Amino acid sequence: YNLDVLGAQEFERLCQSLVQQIIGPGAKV
Amino acid sequence: ATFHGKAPYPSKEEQWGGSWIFQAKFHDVQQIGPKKAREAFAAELKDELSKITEKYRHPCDNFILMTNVSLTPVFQRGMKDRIDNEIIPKYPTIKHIHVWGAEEICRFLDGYPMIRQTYAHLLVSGDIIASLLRLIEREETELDELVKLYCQGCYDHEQYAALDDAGDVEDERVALQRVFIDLDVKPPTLSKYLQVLVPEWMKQAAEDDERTSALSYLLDDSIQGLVLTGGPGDGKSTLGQYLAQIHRARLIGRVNEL
Repeated sequence: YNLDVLGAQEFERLCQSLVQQIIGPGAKV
Repeated sequence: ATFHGKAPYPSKEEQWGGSWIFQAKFHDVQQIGPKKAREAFAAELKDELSKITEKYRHPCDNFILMTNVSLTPVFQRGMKDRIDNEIIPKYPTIKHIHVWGAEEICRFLDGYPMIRQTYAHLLVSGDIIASLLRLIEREETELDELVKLYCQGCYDHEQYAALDDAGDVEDERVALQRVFIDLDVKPPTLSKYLQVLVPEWMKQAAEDDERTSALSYLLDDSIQGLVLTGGPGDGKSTLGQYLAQIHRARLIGRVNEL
């Protein structure tokens, strides 16, 4: 995967999705 | 993001609990280069940890910092070791500190296809191909345009030699065409008895005195298959990459540029 093409905003969203997936939906963004 | 409680991380067996803080840091690696991006990330990590422990005194048991920067795991030298050995020990009040570099995030994306697919148009060539195939099935063809765009993207992304495969991930990037030279080759002359076993293209090539370019064989549509043999680092992948670039350039009309 080429993460660099995401740009800052999309990368942040991707990380949010990962946190909610890995830690659980209880994670407050 | 923040979280309070127990979560199945880092694994089902070892679950961390308490107060969690997550942060994401993006760096335009293509713009500033991997070396600068790693330095900037290390500085940010220290900065964020100081803010949490000294400035705001946030309760924090687990801190996870995510980045798109690749954190070279070279023994004793890589950023990953520097973070583990030099930075993290300075903040003993936070029980667990993890960084997710580009490699870790890519492994998570492998494991969570749902998330990967949300960003598929940007991230994943395999998924793009899968969705193209679905498009064909539905006969909904803006396909020409999509293939062109896809090739365009790959063409731009793949124009440098993958030196990182050989352990070099530093700033200087080498355009593929700069490492390429064509070689002279000639098919072997075989005895009449063996000639019957030889495919037509090879006979023709053997008779054509002017045909000496190795690349001409690699691009010859009448040759259905070729096997490249070589050891690690001999350039098999780079050759494959270059050939793919030529075919992409053909499809998007940029052969002369290459």
